[in-house]
Amino acid sequence: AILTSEEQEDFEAIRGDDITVKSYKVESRITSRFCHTTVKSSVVNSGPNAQSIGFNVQIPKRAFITNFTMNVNGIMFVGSVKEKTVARNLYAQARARGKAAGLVRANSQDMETFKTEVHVPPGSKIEFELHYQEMMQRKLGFYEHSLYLQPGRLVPQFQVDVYIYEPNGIASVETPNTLGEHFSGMAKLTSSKDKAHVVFKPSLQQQRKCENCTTSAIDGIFTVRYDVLRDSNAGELHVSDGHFVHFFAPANLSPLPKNIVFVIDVSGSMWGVKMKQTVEAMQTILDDLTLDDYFSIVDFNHNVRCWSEELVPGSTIQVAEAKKYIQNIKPNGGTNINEALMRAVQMLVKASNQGMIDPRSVSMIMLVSDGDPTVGEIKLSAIQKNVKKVMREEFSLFSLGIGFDVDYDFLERIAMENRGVAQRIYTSHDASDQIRRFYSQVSSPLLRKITVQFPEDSVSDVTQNHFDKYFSGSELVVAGKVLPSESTTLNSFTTAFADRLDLSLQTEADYLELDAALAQQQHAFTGFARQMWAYITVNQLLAERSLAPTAGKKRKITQRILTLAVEHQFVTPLTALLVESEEAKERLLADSPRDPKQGCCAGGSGMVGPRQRTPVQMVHSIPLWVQMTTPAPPSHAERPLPDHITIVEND
Amino acid sequence: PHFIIHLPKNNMDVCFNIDSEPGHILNLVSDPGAGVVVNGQLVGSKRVEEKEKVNTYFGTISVFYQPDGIRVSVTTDRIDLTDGRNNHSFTWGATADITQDRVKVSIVKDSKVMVTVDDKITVMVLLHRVWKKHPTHVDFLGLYIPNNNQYSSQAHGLIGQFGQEPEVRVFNLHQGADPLKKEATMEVKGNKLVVTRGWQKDYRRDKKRGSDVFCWFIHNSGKGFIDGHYANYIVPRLDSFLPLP
Repeated sequence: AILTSEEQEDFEAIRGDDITVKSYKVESRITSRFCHTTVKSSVVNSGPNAQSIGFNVQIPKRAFITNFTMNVNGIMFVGSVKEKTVARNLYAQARARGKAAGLVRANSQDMETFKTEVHVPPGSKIEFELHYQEMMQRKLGFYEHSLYLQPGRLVPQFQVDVYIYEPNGIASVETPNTLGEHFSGMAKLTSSKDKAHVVFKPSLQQQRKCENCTTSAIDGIFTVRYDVLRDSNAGELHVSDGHFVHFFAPANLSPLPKNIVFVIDVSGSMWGVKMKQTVEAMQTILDDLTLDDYFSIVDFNHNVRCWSEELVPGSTIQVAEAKKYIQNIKPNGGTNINEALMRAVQMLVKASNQGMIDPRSVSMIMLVSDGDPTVGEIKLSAIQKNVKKVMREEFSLFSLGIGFDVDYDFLERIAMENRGVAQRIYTSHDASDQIRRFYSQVSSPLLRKITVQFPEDSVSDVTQNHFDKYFSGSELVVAGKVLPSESTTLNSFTTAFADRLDLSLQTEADYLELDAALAQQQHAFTGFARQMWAYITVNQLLAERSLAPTAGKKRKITQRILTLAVEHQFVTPLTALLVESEEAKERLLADSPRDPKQGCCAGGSGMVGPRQRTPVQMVHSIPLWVQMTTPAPPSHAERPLPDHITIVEND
Repeated sequence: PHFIIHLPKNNMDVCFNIDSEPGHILNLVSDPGAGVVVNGQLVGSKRVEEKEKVNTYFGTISVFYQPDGIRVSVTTDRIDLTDGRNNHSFTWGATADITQDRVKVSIVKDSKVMVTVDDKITVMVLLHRVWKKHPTHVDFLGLYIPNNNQYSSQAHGLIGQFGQEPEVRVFNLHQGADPLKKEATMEVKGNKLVVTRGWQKDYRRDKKRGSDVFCWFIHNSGKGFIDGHYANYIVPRLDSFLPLP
């Protein structure tokens, strides 16, 4: 980082006895909802002794790290993604030499921490550079790009740039002040029809917590929120670099009526804040119901009770009764998830058999639980089988897992297997908001049975193109490869059902137009379509893998994930990032070890929960003067592994 | 707007203009027997000078199918489908086929909408987009209704009344005031009218230039050719049927 004379003065002023950060720069390039973020930091060991210098970056859980480089006193370490088994071997070798160390992530709501430390002599200069990519997911009508900024120190050159390029135009863009009052109005936004640029560049003085403070006030999430213009309800088709991405987010359609059974865990572990916040959330959720909706409540501990044995319309009287019932629940006892879910399904089946359910309506079960089953059927695989067996094609299951005592992976699996999604609810002061937000995302189904198709021989390797539901404010995304053709345009055909309505929509895109436009853009992320296709495909394969019924199928999926992740340089749960010096004499490794609670998400569903990723581990094997430190104590979800353990690795 | 009525039995086209006021809703087809009503709301051209005449065009065409309670409202901006409880809105930006109960709507991107009711009555609405900064012109809609629509015997309206084709006789062909336009006498519905030979445009095949349709032009807003006065066809709402006589 070359500092201006003014910045150099600042640098000298803050130069202390330990470590000085010369510059900290974050740049995100979002093109057609796909984002490439680069975090660069230039640090000097300005103390008299050798010491550890850390580089911690919080990245969204749904992002894939694509590269990490490090320049230590002129020696460059460059990253490349490798198959995980290779990484594991190197890790083992490094461990044998006593030089193993880890990079860990802290479990926060949506972020995980990429963390490394190098032990360097005095005067050392280190430059870190981390790259990651993610797809923007539309929720409640917006795409939200979050950057967790925590430079740790005052920085002479601190800058965040977010460049957005949306070929069809930007409908709105804003930078809500999520960093706190201290930085109110400091983010500068410039936007035109299809581009936006947000700059956040606080001076050294502005970074100070108070006028004479030596600590930085920058510690929080920097947010950019935007939405795109949509000419029609048929969706947008973007073709670039031999790949296509189809975005489907129709608006101005009336919501479908819902038949909903709330299944609420009221076991002893829910006692206290969890129950209080669930009740709070339910008060608002029930108010959202209309006369067109039907609902009931099943609450369970070791026993299962129904507020009403049958679905009732969401009238003011029924809603008031239901609210009163929930208010009076006193949590105690065990957890009988199996029985509760069976009862909920029976209720929907009965209503359906009695002709109470409008065939165009959406029937859903919303399970809220905070713990594993302890009563009745406790084998998770058996519960999964039982639920799948009784669920009908037109029903779906949504799961909310409160806290970390619940097997979230299980909740996610049963939701995914039954046309729903899962969401982890973090037990914090805003748990009721989290529940409400999740409900808002799924409470307005607009379309059912959505299929996006393309003319024969025009495309290949298409990602998921059948979707059970489309919810208001979300987006369905289908990507694929474009096959060579004499035609100059690609067409897509979307069919769907709405309330009393059958839809068939058509859209088209020119093969070359977008690439020509991208070539004119200085800050666009060219190649977005190729990476986005791979991102969605890998995520879908990870989801398929978690549901694979046989070891053989799982192996095949694993191989496909590995091939794609290596080709597109994604650090996935199955790959690792090898960081080598230019002559490959010195080597570091960033790894994502197996997480028993690994779950995943379908890339294109438009409604996905955060992908739970594992700690990134990093070891070095050679350089004596680069010493990786021991990672921070693991969080609750990342307990240290016992010394003697039986492992079945890589399937 | 100008109307061209094709009379297949008489093998001729008859045309007339109706210049009403912007905002007025004209009833085009009112068929209580079939439960279908087609109305058009007028929009005016931009006024350059106070004294200048404001031309009117159709800015909204509405098709209401009473038995299913479905209304399709086509404007120059979007196409709305409402059934009393739900409202689904589509733009001109994409080709789409929508079916709700017995009503089918086919949108051809930036071009036209076909509304078919109960497989018996079809209406085609053509979108005419003009240069946004044009000093006087505005976007407008054209309406095309095929002759083979299966109306009930109760069908009426500016266009619907010609579902039952009247007897027409044209005679006394002679040179008119304009040497390029011949005049004649038309006998229709017991009236004798002075008509002028002219032509109007059909834009279905070529939306830019259109194709000429030669027709006998009826003066005074179709007076004598249509039943009653054109003002009798002004209705209060987009889903209003014509009141029974």
